[in-house]
Amino acid sequence: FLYNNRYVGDQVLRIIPTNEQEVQALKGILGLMKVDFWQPNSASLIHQNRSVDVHVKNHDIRGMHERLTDEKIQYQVLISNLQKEIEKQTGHRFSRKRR
Amino acid sequence: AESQYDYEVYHSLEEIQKWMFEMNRTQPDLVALFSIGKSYEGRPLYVLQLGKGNQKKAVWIDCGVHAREWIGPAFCQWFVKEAINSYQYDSAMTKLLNQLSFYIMPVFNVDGYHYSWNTDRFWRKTRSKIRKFHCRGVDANRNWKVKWCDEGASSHPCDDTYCGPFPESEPEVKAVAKFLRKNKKRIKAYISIHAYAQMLLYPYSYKYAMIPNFNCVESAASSAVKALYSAYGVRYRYGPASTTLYVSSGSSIDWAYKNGIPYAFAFELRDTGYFGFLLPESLIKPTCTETTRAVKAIASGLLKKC
Repeated sequence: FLYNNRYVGDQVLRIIPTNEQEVQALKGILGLMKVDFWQPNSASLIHQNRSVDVHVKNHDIRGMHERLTDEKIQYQVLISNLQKEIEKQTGHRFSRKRR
Repeated sequence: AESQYDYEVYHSLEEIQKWMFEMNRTQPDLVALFSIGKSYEGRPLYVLQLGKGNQKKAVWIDCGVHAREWIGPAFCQWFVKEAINSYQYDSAMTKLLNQLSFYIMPVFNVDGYHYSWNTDRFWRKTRSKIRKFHCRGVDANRNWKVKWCDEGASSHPCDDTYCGPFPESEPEVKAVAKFLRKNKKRIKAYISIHAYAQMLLYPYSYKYAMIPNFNCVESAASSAVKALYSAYGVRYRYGPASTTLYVSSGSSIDWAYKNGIPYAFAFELRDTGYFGFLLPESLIKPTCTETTRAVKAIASGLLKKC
């Protein structure tokens, strides 16, 4: 596997806080968990009604879903298994090379 | 050889460097390769000069400032290939290459790009080591000497938007700044290729004020996104970075603009998040085709009066 399969089960979530209260709640959640910000580049740049794309490690996925649901913050799963997407993106060439 | 090089897949740093040498060897009339310095880990910082001789006006294009944004280096390679293949066949490109020099830096953040191929696909920063901290890397688009480490940048070394221990602390940033300062009388446009968001941004990033030559820059951006749209109907938003995306300090477009380059742009290429940094290789061709049209529109504008 590419990258030693380190992204298996990781997800990319798109979260859209619709008011200032949700912005603060989201900053709180993301402050507790180490996530990789895709858009914007840091929590300080989160604004209401602007989408936030974050890469969440597989061991944090369940907790993240629970917290967002508890706070009633709308979100969607953009990429459900990052490792699979990476393999698709360039993996075919690596596998050919390996063969 | 160059003719077998596949421009519709992503390439490792080694493959891109081999490609640069091959272009230099096979296209002596249009291409000259040189290095402007070394990265933190000692890799050469290669730049291709593209065009018919040393023209008085020039355009700078850098790709790969952020390591994980692979579509950037793919575009720089695509643009060089397109320019060479269409020279003497496409009148617009022929005119551009006869009257302008293009300085193309396919991979700005060579250490980070290498790391994103071998260790962490989503690495963003450089790979410099900060004394006393276990975290590595500086955001190469927060390290320029313009309103350095103010809003939209972080002073914490572990953050993705870390501005660095001091302005131009990164050898890569220092080398490019030195080259641009030295050639600022000739360089009329600075273009930096990023992803993702489908936007075309211009100064300022660090404040909400309007640039003095706003009308000319706005008009250039408008014609660029129209040209882009004409390829496949993809819409790009455009405007000042501070209001169109978010406020950020220490950015390259603000530095280029403040150092006398009248047209400074940052492209945020496809997509808007469906694939994000994992834009499939099947989308390299349309993304690069539409962006080439936009860059040609900007460059053509430099040959007219505004």
